[in-house]
Amino acid sequence: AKSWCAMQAAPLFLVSFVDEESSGNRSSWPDRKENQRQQEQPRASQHEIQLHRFAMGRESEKALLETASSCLDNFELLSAMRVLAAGDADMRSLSEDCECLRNGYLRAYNAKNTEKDLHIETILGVLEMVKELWSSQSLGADTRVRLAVMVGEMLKHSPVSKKKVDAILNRPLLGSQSQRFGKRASHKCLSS
Amino acid sequence: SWKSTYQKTRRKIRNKLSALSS
Repeated sequence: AKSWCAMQAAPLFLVSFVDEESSGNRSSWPDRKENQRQQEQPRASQHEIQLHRFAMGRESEKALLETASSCLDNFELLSAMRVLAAGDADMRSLSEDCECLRNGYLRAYNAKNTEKDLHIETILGVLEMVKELWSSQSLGADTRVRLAVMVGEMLKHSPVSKKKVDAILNRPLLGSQSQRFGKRASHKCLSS
Repeated sequence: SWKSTYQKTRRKIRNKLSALSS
């Protein structure tokens, strides 16, 4: 079972049923009332269910961490998150950090042009990390393409359509519909 | 910030890896 779980990156649990009488929680000389109550209860309630999680093998943990490290260097945040979630409590906490990173990235990516400035810290953070990773000699060509696309995504700016530009340029000036538009105003009018 | 979380996560993973290797 352990080797199958290692292959599938699945946690392995053992379920055990502990007899309450043998667990030492009860007095060895139960009074008559307690005895009677025990006899009235169905048999299943006299067992306590315990779950034990098998610790991962050293090699499995190392393999997961190596994969997660590689995913993080390639900015594959979703994969890093999933790989780390298969590990122990410490690794699950790291998986949550990766989820935060991914959500922050997606929020910056999906932000409208007018709201990009709200995510400037994330955008600059991504650009700075890409710059840092870019200088690494070991970076493969496919990773460089991926990082370049990410920079493009962070800096993308939806072009404004010609129709929209025309509408803005030809928009009537404020107050142009008024009969007094373009006429000299009296001193009284100006002061009011 | 996003950058510090990224760096911290990467560092923690590497520290765990080196602890396992030693």
